[in-house]
Amino acid sequence: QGQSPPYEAECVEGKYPPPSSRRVKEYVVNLDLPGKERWKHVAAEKKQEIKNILASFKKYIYDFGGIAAEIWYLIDLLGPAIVDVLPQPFQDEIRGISDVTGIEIGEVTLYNIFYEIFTV
Amino acid sequence: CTSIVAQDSNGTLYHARNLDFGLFMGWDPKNRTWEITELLRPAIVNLDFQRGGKTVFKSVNYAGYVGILTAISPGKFTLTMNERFTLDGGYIGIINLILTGKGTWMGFLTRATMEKAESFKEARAMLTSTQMIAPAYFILAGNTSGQACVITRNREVNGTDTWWMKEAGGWYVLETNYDHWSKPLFVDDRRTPANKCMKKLTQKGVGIPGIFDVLSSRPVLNKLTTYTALMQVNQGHLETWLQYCPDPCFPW
Repeated sequence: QGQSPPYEAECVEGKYPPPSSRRVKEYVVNLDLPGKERWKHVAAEKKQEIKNILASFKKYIYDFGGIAAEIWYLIDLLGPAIVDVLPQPFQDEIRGISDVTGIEIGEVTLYNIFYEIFTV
Repeated sequence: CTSIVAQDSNGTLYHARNLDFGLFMGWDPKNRTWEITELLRPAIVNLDFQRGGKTVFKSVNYAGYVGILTAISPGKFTLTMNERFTLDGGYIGIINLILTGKGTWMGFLTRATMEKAESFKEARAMLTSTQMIAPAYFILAGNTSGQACVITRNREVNGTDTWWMKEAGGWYVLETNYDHWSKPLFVDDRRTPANKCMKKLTQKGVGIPGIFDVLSSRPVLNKLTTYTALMQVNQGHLETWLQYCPDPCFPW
C-alpha cells in the first residue's frame, strides 16, 4: 500500500469544504459556574466516547502484562490522592467529569495528564 | 501533528493544524486504522469558553480533557501545541515535580494562557517563562502581520527557542514534531511535504481553503490524523473538521 519512506508530497486541491457531516459540534463552557459544574453537559453527552477511549487505553496497558497492569490498579486505587495534587480549577473540573461519567477519578486524571506520560 | 501559521498578501494571519494521535496504540490490520485514533474522533468537540455570557476563548478538545491543544482568543491570539519527544521527557518531569514541587502540566499551562493572557505578548511570556513537566512545541500567532512564532520548550525555561515567521521564510511558519534546526526522522518527514505544498500554494493562495488543502495532503494527512482546525484571529473564527485518510495512506 502506497510508498515507502521518505514520502513524496501529494498536494491536493479543492478539498474544502468537506461534507458537513465532518464538521465538529460546538458546546459552551460557562466559566462562571463552579469547576464541578462546567463540564456536565459535555461529559454527559460524550460519556460513552470517553469510556471507549479509556477502555482501549486500559487494554493497551494490560497488553504489556505484569507490572503494567498493576500500574492501572494503582491509578484506580490512588486516584483521589492524585487529583488532589493538581491545581484548581482543574481538580474540581476533573471531579465533575468523573461524577457525570461514572469513570474512576484516577482514570479521568490520567487522561488529563496523558501528554506528560506519553512524551517519554 | 502539523501546525501552520500563514499570512496572505494583505498580511492577514491564518493558523491551522492537524492533530495526529495514537501511534502504536493498537493497529487494526483489517481496517488499516489505529484503534485509539478511531475512538478519539467521535470525542472531538469545539468549545466556547464564556464568562459573563461573553466568549473568552474557543478551543478544540477531546471530550473529558480540560487542557488546551488548539485555541483562539478572538481578536488577540491563536495557539496550537505539538508534541515534542525528548529523552528528558514527562517521567523525569513528574519525578521532579514530586521531589521539588516545580513544574506545570502542559494542558493546564495552555488553558491558563488562554484564560489570562490579554495579548500575543502576554501569551508568549507565559509560554516561555513557566517551568514545565514535559517538553513541547507551542505555535503562537497574534493579530498583526508577522506576529507568529514556534516556541520550542524544554522542561526548564533555559534553552527555550523562539523561531519567528520572518526567519522561517517570511510568509509562513510550519512545525511538525521536530526541532526546526534539526532534520526530521526520515520515516516521519511530514515537514518536507508540507513545505512543498505551502510553496505550491504560494502566499496568494493563503486562506482557509488553501491551508485546508495543504493539511489534507498525504502524508501531512495520515492514519493518525483526527481533525483539522482552521483559525482566523481577527474574525474570531474557528472551524474544525474530522479527518480520515483512506488507503493508500501512510500509517503516520
